[in-house]
Amino acid sequence: YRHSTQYRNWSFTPERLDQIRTEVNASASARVEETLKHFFESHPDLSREEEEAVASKAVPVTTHEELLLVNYFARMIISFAGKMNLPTEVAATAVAFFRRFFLSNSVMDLPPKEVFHTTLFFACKTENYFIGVDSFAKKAKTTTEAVLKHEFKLLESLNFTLMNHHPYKALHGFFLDIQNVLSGRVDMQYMGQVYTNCKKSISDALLTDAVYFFTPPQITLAILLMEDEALMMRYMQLKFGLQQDGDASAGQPSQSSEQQLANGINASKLLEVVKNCKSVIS
Amino acid sequence: DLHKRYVLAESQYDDPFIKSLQTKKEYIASGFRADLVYDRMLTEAFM
Amino acid sequence: EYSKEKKVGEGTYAVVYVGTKQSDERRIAIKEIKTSGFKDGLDMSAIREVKYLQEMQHVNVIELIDVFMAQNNLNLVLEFLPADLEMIIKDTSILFTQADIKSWLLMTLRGVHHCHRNFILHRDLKPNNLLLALDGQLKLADFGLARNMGSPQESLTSNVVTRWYRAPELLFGARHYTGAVDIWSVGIIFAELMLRIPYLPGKDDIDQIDVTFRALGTPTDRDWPEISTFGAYNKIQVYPPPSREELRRRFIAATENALDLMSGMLTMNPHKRLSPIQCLTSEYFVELPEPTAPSELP
Repeated sequence: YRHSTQYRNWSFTPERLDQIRTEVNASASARVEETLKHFFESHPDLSREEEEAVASKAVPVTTHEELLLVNYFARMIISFAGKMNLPTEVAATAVAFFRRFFLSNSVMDLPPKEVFHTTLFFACKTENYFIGVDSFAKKAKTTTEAVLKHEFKLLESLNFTLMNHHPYKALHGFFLDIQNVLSGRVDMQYMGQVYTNCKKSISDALLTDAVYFFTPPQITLAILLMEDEALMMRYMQLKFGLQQDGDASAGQPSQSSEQQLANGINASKLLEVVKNCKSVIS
Repeated sequence: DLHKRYVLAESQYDDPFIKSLQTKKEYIASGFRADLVYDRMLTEAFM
Repeated sequence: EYSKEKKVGEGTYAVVYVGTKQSDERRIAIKEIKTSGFKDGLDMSAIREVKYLQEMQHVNVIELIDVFMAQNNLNLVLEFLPADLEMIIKDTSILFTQADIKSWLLMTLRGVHHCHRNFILHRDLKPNNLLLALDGQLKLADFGLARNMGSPQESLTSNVVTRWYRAPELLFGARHYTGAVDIWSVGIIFAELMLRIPYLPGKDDIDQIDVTFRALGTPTDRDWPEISTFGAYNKIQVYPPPSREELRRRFIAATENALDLMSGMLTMNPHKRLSPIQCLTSEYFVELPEPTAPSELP
């Protein structure tokens, strides 16, 4: 994972992510101001009322407003993908591409609606779910030009990194490992329900900044913790040697040396990370 | 990876979907293997 | 940053140039992907090459140095690799030894192992996609047909791998195959290295099935469960598998371990075919002669 482009290009601290968004917004806002200035210079005959009307409309959106708008459309991608019966991973990739696009582009330069179908179609291609553009445009009730118009810009904005690791496979992995570690102590029908609920929650988590701060398996563990804390804590005790009280701040974890050697994981630290992830997602 | 963080214990897994695929003739003939699927999911979980 | 100096190849979807990276004068190849004339936008082959090569760094996988857009074309900057295994095999003025074959096979398998442990299938292994660097290292190239190993619910296309290197399950139209298809290709390449001619050169897809089974025997339900469910199975001729003696006569210079390895890679039943790790840890690689050091390869 550390060799992956997802880790190398798309992992940030909260501070760095804020800085990126602020810079993108500031840059676009400056362009808006400049455009407005040129507009007034080239239209000297405008009345004072007209100037005030234009100025009151041409207000740059704030960084926070940009984020709200992007997340709104990202959510729509998921529901639209559902209506088109696209696989879960395609929808997840489209959301990832869409949100990453707006880490280097402002909604003031390119309205989210203009790249909405582009990201979905491109995600279909990158996830080996190829639909011809004519067929896609027809189902999406748009034009092929609209779908393809910003494809290259999208590719550039993604730094040409197209591989995505989503938490869904990790969920399946933990689903299996929990059965092994808690063998005979967990009801399988209940586990099935947990799996289904977590899968839905993962789709929600992909709309948060947790994807930038945490790894896919950490997000999965956070979702599991939200879904069934008792099950998760029991799993972490048996798997990673977490202390009974699960208190991450209570000194050294009581892992056996074999467990530490076997998985090289500090259980208390992992729990702390997972709880932080849970907070971000919540 | 000499120190994987998981043990692939196929007999312990109750995965109805994968188990159903293992019995499908076209899957068997294609070379489909459940252990490869499990290994991949576990790798993603512990990467 | 990059100069395009000489056009060295042109295919359906790309033009390849050799050039130089200005900052360190490194020799590079630039694959300029054609973008016009593709009604579905950026071609899938280009997407695959970028997607998978970005994730892999291994001495036996071609390095993707950079990617950039210029004049509405996508350009992939790759490491410069002046030769390929097909050139070496076909050029009868180049003599090579069993130790050389072992070295090339070892590097090929290491590259394949790296792909598979990243859950990537290459799906187009053949001698002219195994490129050779100036230092003798062999590198897997052309990831235009690569993809992630299929999720359980996915159906993959069987129309992959160049015909002569295509595994029997693909010939029968299998849609849920695994990395075993790449191992089959490597087995054919191994045979070709030893023979210095194509091993199973079918004239068309139907003929390929016949050529394959005539050489290696027609599989039955007993050694490959459920093979008879493939539609094409009922129309094929039945041939006996070759005896060990026949294989020894065909591959005169091969040791017993070499034949074991090749047979393991060319096992019909994909379940029983060797995995990359089984290949790499086979006795063949620990018996004499040692594999030639890459810098000393032809």
